[in-house]
Amino acid sequence: VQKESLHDEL
Amino acid sequence: MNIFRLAGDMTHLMSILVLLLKIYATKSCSGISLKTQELYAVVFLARYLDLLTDFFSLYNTVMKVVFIVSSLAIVWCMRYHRAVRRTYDRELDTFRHYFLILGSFVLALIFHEKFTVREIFWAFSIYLEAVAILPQLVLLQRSGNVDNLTGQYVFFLGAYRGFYILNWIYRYFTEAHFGRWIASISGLVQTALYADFFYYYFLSWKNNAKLKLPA
Repeated sequence: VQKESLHDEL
Repeated sequence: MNIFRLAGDMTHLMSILVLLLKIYATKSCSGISLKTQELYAVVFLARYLDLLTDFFSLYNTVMKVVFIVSSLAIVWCMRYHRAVRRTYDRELDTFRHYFLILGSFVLALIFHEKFTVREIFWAFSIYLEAVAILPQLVLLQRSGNVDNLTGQYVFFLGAYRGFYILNWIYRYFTEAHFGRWIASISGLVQTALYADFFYYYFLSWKNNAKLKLPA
């Protein structure tokens, strides 16, 4: 899955 | 993860611990806006829809659970806990926060990263978080003197997004395609809303006086 579409921040 | 984001998350956690301390230690929620707490519960529920589907790290998952559970526990406490609910400033906490929810949702329908349920709820939670403090700031101005724990709560809550802004600047310069414009612009607005509070908080700290916001 593309990284930028996932929100890795709280 | 970078030091700015970690500092931001710890400051955010600190604000929640201070609020929990105030409510449990003093058995009072005077000076605290229930509407702001309800808005934060909506923010976390709308933002962490991926809690059960995406796993980034133990830290990420644990913090999401802590934020959701603590915000719901505070709302429950202020609404139903026998001793605490009596101290709620119902007649001062009159901000019509439903408009903030509606406005944020409409904005999310217009500006989002992708037109999917997940992304629209994520953008909604980002916009709502930016304005969620408004009922609390209005309540502080109306209730005149602010007790120390409440002042510290709002201070840490405002400071955490400031650290996130440093985190976005850092990631912008260190990661190739890092463009978190929705979160960055919204975070700037969110932190700016605390500007006058920070000013009076600093004055009260410098003059070692009680924090008083001008009505």
